[in-house]
Amino acid sequence: GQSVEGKDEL
Amino acid sequence: MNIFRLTGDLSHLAAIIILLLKIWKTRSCAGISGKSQLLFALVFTTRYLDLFTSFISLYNTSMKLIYVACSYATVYLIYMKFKATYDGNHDTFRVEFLVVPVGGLSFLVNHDFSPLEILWTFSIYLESVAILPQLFMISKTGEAETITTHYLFFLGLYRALYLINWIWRYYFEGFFDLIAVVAGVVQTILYCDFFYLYVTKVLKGKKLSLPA
Repeated sequence: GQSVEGKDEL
Repeated sequence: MNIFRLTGDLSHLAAIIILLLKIWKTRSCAGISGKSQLLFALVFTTRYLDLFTSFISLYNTSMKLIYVACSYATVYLIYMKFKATYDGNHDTFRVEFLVVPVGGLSFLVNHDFSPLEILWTFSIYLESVAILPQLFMISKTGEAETITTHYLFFLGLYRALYLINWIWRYYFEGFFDLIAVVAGVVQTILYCDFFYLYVTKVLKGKKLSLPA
């Protein structure tokens, strides 16, 4: 899964 | 950023603004589930804690701040300013039946067992079911104001557009987030019955009322 830093979606 | 993601965000924003304006202009929150709005405020609060830890873009930061601010403003209008118009007698969904299982699930199924990630997961799961108190309220009273149905339409459309965005991102960016996708599918399915009524009734100029 993606990291917290990578959360570009809303 | 693709067109589905952008229109999804704008649809979400439209929903939030429609609801705020409806309450503000009519000076009333009749027919609106305060419980759903409390859950959405909790969703935004737990999801956007990364505002403190990472910067993605000006767009990302501003939208997050707008969503959070609007959701708190909505809760304030319902439970404080226009409390007298709040229809608590019909807003009887037991939110603990959502929050407790969702909380447990976010501890069990997540990408990483860290506080921020668990809270993000919690917000994703909770968002998928947060509209249930509102839908429950409509099924109880058997009707909804037309402006409320526009709110629900844009709120449902937003996650449906995100689903297309995720298909797009999977093919063109190799991006895939199982947690978000499964929760997004559940969320969109919950709106299907409403979408049907919206298209067959509201768009034809009729009020949304359910058969007794």
